[in-house]
Amino acid sequence: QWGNECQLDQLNVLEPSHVLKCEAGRIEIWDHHAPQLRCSGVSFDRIVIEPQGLYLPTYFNAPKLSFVVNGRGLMGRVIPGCAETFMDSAGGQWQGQGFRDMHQKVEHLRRGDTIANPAGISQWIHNNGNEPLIIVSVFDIGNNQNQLDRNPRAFHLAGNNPQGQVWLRKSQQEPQNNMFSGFDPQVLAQAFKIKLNTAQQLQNQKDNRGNIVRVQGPFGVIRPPVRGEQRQEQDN
Amino acid sequence: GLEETFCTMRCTDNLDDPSRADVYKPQLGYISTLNSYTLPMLRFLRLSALRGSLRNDAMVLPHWNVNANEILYVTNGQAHVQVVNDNGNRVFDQQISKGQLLAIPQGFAVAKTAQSERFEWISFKTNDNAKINTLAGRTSVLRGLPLEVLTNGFQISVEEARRVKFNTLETTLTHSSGQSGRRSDA
Repeated sequence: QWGNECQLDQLNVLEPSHVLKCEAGRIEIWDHHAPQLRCSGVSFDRIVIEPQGLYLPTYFNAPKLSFVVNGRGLMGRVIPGCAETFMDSAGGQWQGQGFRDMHQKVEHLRRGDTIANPAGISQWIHNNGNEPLIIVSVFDIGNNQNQLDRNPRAFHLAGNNPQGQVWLRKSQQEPQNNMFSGFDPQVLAQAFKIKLNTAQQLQNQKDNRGNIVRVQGPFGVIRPPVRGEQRQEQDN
Repeated sequence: GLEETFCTMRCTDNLDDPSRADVYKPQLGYISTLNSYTLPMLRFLRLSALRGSLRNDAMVLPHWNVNANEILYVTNGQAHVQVVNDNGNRVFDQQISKGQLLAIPQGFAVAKTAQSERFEWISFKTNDNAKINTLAGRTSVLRGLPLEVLTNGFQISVEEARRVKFNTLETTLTHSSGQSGRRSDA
């Protein structure tokens, strides 16, 4: 696969080759078939999340290193086997009346942050600022964590990509749906112990918002305050 | 020193003993794994294995392989298997039975439901410390997401999102009929 790809006689400046437009942002993708990127074994993208935009949970076949170019926001990753260490409950009992939610760690993002994410770990990002949140990422598709082909492959847990994975250069590109949409809704209902219509909702079949959606209402995830942020409640 | 180290390195282990199962539910079945922690030789091979045994109507919750490809070989019984690719398309939806082989690429989601009294398989994984991530259940990816991400992502109510997150208490195996581990919808 890596024949003569590094026999480069000339280097060029590279511009994004594909733009995926979403309800609350866009994803710009550089063509990883470009000789320089093929030689380096990487691909590159840039996501722009508008204020109140939410980049829905997605995982990739390769590790990635990201850099926050502009804006601020919140980011969460779900790591297999890790506990939900962020919990909001009045008495510490998650089945009681005071229980609201529990989830894995949520982190604040701001300009200059560099984020490392292993292959297969899903990540979501919310822009809670007043300006676009811009993040650039390099995907190390030549890394041994990637055991698929030398293409960046996104797996969406929610949302979808109506334009399809155009960077794969398939002759007939089809819209990309989320991972639940491929299962029989009955299987999902059995696995989640939920009603069939809720299982169908998980499939996002009638959704054309893309993978960055606009948040409806407040985004009240459990998160510690950033340094200098006022506490909402005063303890005695 | 090779005689005392590499030459004497243990290179066999038995995966068929239910008493060493990593996941065990008497009514559903068991799963045992062998990786470089349990058999250090596998670090050199960069391979690992998983032995599974499911009783009738038991289900392995939908999951994906985080860092490995999986080669699944059925040693006994039958199961219905669905596999979903990165495009969200169902790329496999069939019954598989004894003697059949299925290769499941990294990242592809898979669900298995036993359709015989005893469905047994061996999976070889192309990583000595292969990891999975489940889509449903107590340690699943959806359980780790905030309710707000679920309500906005799937356009469902907070109550529905709560059911999606918390109704299934199991981590790996469940009943496909849906009665086990189910919490009240109220």
